[in-house]
Amino acid sequence: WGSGSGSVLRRRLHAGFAQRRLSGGERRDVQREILAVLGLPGRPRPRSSAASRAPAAAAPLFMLDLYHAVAGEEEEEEAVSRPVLTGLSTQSPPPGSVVSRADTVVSLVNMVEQDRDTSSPKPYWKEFRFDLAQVPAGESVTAAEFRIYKARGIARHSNCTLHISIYEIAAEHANRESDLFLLDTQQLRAGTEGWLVFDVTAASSHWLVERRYNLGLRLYVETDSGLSMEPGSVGLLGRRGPRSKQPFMVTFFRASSSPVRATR
Amino acid sequence: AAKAPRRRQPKKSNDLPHPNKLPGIFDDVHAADGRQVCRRHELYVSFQDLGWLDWVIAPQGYSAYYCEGECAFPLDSCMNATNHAILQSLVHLMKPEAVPKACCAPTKLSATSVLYYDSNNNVILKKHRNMVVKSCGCH
Repeated sequence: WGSGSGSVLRRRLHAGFAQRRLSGGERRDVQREILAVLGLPGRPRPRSSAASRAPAAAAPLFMLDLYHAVAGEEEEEEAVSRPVLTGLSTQSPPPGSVVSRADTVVSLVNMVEQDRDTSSPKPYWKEFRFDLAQVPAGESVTAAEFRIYKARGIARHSNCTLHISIYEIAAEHANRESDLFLLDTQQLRAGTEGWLVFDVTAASSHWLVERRYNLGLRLYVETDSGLSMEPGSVGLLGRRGPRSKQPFMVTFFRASSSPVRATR
Repeated sequence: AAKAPRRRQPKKSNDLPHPNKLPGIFDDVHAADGRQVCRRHELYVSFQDLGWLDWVIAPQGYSAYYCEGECAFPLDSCMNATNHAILQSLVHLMKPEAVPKACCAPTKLSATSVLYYDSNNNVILKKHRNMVVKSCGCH
């Protein structure tokens, strides 16, 4: 069954077993059927191929770790809710049960970034907009995380405590400030370095209900005394940071019901 | 080509693992009259051969396996037979033209996961249930 050097579906070929060569149309049908089984409407065409793009960016690195954890678990057939990701050096793993029960995990990298920095009036913030067009139909969100890397930042701040808050931009207005919805907040030493993980699951209920496909997240940084700090100055990296430390979102989905295959 | 089935040493303890579950160790099990009994065979689905490695990050393919073999009387314990299949094979003995033998089919399937880029360069990890045959039996 197949063409080229091997066959698409390889079985142990006994002596004398005739292998039928597929026509072009049959090969396309085989591919379409396997894509349908994989739940894909068609063959994805990423802008540049996976092979040429070594998984250097943060999201693929994180997802590759997740894949190895889940694939290892499938082989062991002990899908117990234990912390699945052990030894994940670069980033803190999501809770084990979220991973092993998820049917789909989507890492969203496509975003637009906007800053209100020291050239504008306070409070300063950093905004990230994600295109959620790829939310899988027929699946519901079980968890969503926003991951951003914090480098050391400016030395003179290193002793103070920072309060970092993430809001969803619920609604925007032409003549006044947007409506914001607090999602998560963290308190940490200014000198802290590493990945910060914010729980943005609460925002997901708006995605599915209103089918809005552009999620806006706004990040604020304040000191203990309420002084607004520019996120970049305390070491929070955006899209201009190194590829392996660029922010991204990870969303975990569970199939609402067993997917019904479209009749053909 | 299919990977050479891994020859595993049976466990030291006396409870031998179910032959149907271990690839290759009982590959050449034959019924008394030489026909091959119902069991699991190697079948590898190659994403590489499909030319999909420009969007599939991992794996390069996966072992799906399939079930094949006779479900002929007497249905040995290794054939994972349901009670009904045992009765059906008895009736088949008496009326072969009226009632067929039980059929050899998967009794346990497991999931496989695929990590891939979508057309917007997002990275997606999708678990696909019931894609890998773990064991076969007569139904």
